[in-house]
Amino acid sequence: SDSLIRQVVGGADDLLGAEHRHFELFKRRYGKSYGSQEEHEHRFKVFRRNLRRAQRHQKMDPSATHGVTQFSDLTPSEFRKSFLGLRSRLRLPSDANTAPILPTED
Amino acid sequence: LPADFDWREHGAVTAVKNQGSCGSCWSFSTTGALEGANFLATGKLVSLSEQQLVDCDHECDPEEPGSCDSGCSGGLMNSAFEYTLKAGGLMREEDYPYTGTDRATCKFDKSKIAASVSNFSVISLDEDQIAANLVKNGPLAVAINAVFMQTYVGGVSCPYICSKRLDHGVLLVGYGSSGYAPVRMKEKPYWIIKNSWGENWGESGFYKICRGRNICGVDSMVSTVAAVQTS
Repeated sequence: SDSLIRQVVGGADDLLGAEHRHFELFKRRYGKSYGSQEEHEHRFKVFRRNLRRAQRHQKMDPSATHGVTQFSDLTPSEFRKSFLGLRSRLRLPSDANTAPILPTED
Repeated sequence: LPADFDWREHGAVTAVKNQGSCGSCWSFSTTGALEGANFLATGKLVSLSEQQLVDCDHECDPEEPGSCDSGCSGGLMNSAFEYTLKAGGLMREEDYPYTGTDRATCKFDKSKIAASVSNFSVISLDEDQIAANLVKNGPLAVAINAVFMQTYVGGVSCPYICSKRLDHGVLLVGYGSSGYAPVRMKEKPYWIIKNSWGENWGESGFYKICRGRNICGVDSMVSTVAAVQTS
């Protein structure tokens, strides 16, 4: 039966090539550049991991569209550290009230 | 309550802003809520200064000294409202422009206050109450878990599983009744959220997340602010 199945698409090399093209498009669209070849290779690895992460998010969140964004060359921890910033452990200050219950009928 | 509501259509929401590489999301959520409240109080939509909060707001946790609003290292909308209440108000964006760094000294000029807080409240987890407060008091400062937002491109986000650990401050500006969820094969109501990552991110800078199950913690920390009425 193996002889009946003939692989007609490329394997890992094609995927890597596609990911390289994705990365070039990403750099051009978001104006990204990296200071050294090592940094460039590092960012490409992170980008590849984020492509797979976007695929996982797409499966877990099918009603939205997930893909490449301006943050696709950042690790999740770099993303959290630089682009979020909520200190949720802070408690309510003394002047915070509790909102009154509003009518929600008619 | 109306089935659909969007403060952008009523002129209460300024253009999408960009916090850049700085953990100052909390300051954008705070200014967005006060911009909306000030619009309701005065009829004028004025873009307010996040940089004033980044530079000058060091409001601390009443019970945990040292845990304070800290510019690009993070903060919380409720303590930013407390700071704004104590400071007297926030300046205009153009008078105190955003730089996205927190190494500058505070340049707050009391004579240039553009909007002031009269009071602020925390809203319960109940989504009808959140919607009612949104419609009545203007856009709301909310916290959310941003894990799916790093890869979000568009549509109504309705993940099967999402952490409720809050790590990002954003602005709730409206809600819709009919974002289609193919796999759930039914219309899903959703919240409309203004983010602070620029207009190139998401749906022109906005994020839609489905309502109903406190997804990604979006209902967990919701605050409303009222602005001082100017004569």
